[in-house]
Amino acid sequence: MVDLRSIAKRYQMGEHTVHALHPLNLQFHSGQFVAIVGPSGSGKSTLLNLLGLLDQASAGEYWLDGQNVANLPDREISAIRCLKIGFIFQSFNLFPSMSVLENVCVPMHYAEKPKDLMRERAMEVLDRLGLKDRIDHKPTELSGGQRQRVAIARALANDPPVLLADEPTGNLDENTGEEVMEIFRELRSEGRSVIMVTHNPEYEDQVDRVISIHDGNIIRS
Amino acid sequence: MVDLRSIAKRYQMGEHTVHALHPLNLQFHSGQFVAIVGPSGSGKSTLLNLLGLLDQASAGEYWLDGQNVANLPDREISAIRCLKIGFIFQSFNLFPSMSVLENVCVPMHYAEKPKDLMRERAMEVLDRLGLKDRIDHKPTELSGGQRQRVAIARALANDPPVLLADEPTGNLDENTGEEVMEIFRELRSEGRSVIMVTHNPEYEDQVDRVISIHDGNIIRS
Ligand SMILES: Nc1ncnc2c1ncn2[C@@H]1O[C@H](COP(=O)(O)OP(=O)(O)OP(=O)(O)O)[C@@H](O)[C@H]1O
Ligand SMILES: Nc1ncnc2c1ncn2[C@@H]1O[C@H](COP(=O)(O)OP(=O)(O)OP(=O)(O)O)[C@@H](O)[C@H]1O
Ligand SMILES: [Mg+2]
Ligand SMILES: [Mg+2]
Repeated sequence: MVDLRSIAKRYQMGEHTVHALHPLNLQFHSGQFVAIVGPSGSGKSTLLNLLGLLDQASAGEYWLDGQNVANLPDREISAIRCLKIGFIFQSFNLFPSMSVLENVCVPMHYAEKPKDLMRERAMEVLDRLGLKDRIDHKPTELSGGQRQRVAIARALANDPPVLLADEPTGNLDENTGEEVMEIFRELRSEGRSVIMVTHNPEYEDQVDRVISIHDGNIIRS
Repeated sequence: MVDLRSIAKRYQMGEHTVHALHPLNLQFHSGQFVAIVGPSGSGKSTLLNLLGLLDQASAGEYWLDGQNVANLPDREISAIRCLKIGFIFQSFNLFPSMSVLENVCVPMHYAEKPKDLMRERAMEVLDRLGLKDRIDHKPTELSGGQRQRVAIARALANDPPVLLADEPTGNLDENTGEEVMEIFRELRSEGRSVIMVTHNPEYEDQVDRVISIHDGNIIRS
C-alpha cells in the first residue's frame, strides 16, 4: 500500500545541514495499527507529515498503491489528503475563528457531505469524545486536552481509511486517553490503518507493529 | 505564602455560564513540589494561570505573602510575574520570530541581566535540556518536544523562586521527561516552589503533595 524508497528529509541552515530523516525504506500494509516511537527530535513528526502528503521529501520516492506520488497532479494529491487520510496534528492546528462544530465539519465540506448528515456525524464524534457541551466554543475557549480532542474528531469526521495521529493523547488524562485508544482499536478492527506517533510506552503492547526512530534513522520496524 | 480565598472563575457564554472553577480555598507554602492532577477540562490550567497572575479571578481573593494582590499596582504585579515566577505554558507560547536563544533571554532582559551573563545562563539551561545544537532555530524549525523544552528553559532562566509548569512533559519521551523532573527536584531541594500540572500518574509519588481537581472543584489537597 505505502512504499517509501530511500526517503530522506534535510533542512539547510546556512552552512549546516539538519538531517531530520536519513535515507530510509519503509512499507505499510492496510489494516494495521502501527506505533512510531523514539526520542524527542528523532524525526517522528517529519515521517508522519511525509506519509500524510503534508510535506515533500528531499530525496527518494513515495509509492502509494502502485503509483509514484511525485507524478500525481496536485488536484489528486489534495483529494487523497482530504478524503483518504485523517491527520491529527501534534499542535492541533484548529481554525481559531471557527467553533468546535465548524472545525469538525471542515473535512466534510470538502467531501461535499449533505449538511444534515455533516452535523449528525460531527455531533456523533464530539459526543464520543466528551465534547458535546463545548460545540459552540472557539478553540481559545477550550482546555488543552479539549483542543486535542477536537483535532481528533476532525480527523475522524470523514471515516478515512487511513488515520495518522501525532501524539494524540499527549494532553489527555489516562481515562480520556484510553477512550481515544478504544476508538483507534475499533478503526483497526474495521480494517482501517492507524499510524500513531506516541511517547507512551504502555501503548506499544496494544499495537500490531512498532517502528522505532532514533536521530533520523529507523532502528526497528 | 499563597492563600486563595473563595477563588472562582466563570465564563459567560450567552445564556450559559461555564464554571471553570467553583469557589475554592487553597494555601501553598514555599519549598514544596506540588502536583495538580485531574481530568481534561477540570480546571487545572485555569488554577495555574490564576496562581501565576496571568488571569484574574471572577470572585474571591488572592493573598500573596500577606498582601491582597488586587490592591497591588500593575507595575508591581508585572514585576512579581516576571521576576518571581517562572511559567511553562501548556501550549508553550514561544515568540515565533525569535530564535531559541532569544526566546530564553526574554525574561532576563526584563530582569536587566548583563548581556554576557544572560547568554551564559541561556546556554547553560539549553545545554542541560539537550538543545545546544538548536539555539539559532526558530520555533517553527523545531519538533514539538524541542519547543516544550525551550518553554521550560525560558521559565528557568531567571532562577525564579516559584516555578509553575503546565504539563511540562506532555510532548516528551520518558528519558527526556525524566531529565525535566530531575531539574524540578533540584529546584525543590534548593528551597524553591514547583507547582506542576500533570497527567502522568507516575509523577504523583515523586512530589510532596497532590491536589486533585474535578469539574472545577478541589476533591483532594
Ligand atoms: N475562555 C473560555 N471560555 C469558556 N470556557 C472556557 C474558557 N477557557 C476555558 N474554558 C473552560 O474551562 C474549563 C477548564 O479549563 P482548563 O483549561 O482549566 O482545563 P484543564 O484542567 O487544564 O484541562 P486539560 O487537562 O485538557 O488541559 C474547560 O471545560 C474549558 O472548556
Ligand atoms: N523547518 C526545520 N528546519 C530545521 N530543522 C527542523 C525543521 N523542522 C524540524 N527540524 C528538526 O528535525 C528534527 C526532527 O523533527 P521532528 O519534528 O520530526 O521530531 P519528533 O520526533 O516529532 O520530535 P518530538 O517527539 O519532540 O515531537 C528535529 O531535530 C528538528 O529540530
Ligand atoms: Mg513530533
Ligand atoms: Mg490544561
